[in-house]
Amino acid sequence: MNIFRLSGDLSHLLAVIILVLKIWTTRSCAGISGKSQILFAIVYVTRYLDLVTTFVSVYNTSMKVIFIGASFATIYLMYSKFKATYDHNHDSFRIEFLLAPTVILALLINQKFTVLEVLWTFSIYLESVAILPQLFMVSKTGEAESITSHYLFALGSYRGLYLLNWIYRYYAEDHYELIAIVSGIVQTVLYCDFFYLYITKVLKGKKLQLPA
Amino acid sequence: NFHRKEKDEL
Repeated sequence: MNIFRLSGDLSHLLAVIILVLKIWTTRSCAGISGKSQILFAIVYVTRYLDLVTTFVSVYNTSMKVIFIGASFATIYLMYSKFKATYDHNHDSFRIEFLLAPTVILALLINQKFTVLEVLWTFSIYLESVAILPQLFMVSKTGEAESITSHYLFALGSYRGLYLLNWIYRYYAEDHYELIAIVSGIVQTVLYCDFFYLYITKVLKGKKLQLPA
Repeated sequence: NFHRKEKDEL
């Protein structure tokens, strides 16, 4: 464990907590993409299957349980409890266009052709594009509530911090996982324009408005 | 099983 990975995990934890709290306290999931949340649930389930086969640490296991729990709680809130506030019209990204290519890519490019490894690889590829429906929705609505932008900033930062963790592990432990690194770069790059808007607008107290 | 151990990241 290193400071980059720990702060990345905490940023990720903060993001999922912000999201659940935002929906629970405002009793509304306006502006949130349910499709991205479904993709995240698939990411966590396919990546954390080793919960039942490998015990790494209490920290590792508890974080995995929290991420899976929070993502299903969010989906429950969005598609059941507060489904009246779910914005179907603006959440129109076709997630099949993300699922099919990532499944195919995981079957073609992976470390080992075993069930766990291919599912883990699929999860890594899917996570790198899972935020697209959410970013697409923000671009369609043209704006985002500030709490939603804090959620996106924390979520986007987590994988950016993981990039620093991988650089550290490469030099300190001579260990690297190329599939995770390339996907992590793609994932973080997708947030770049959002990061720019967040830093230049939201941090100055303005609302996140996309140029029309 | 060592390889699986390497997957110690979330």
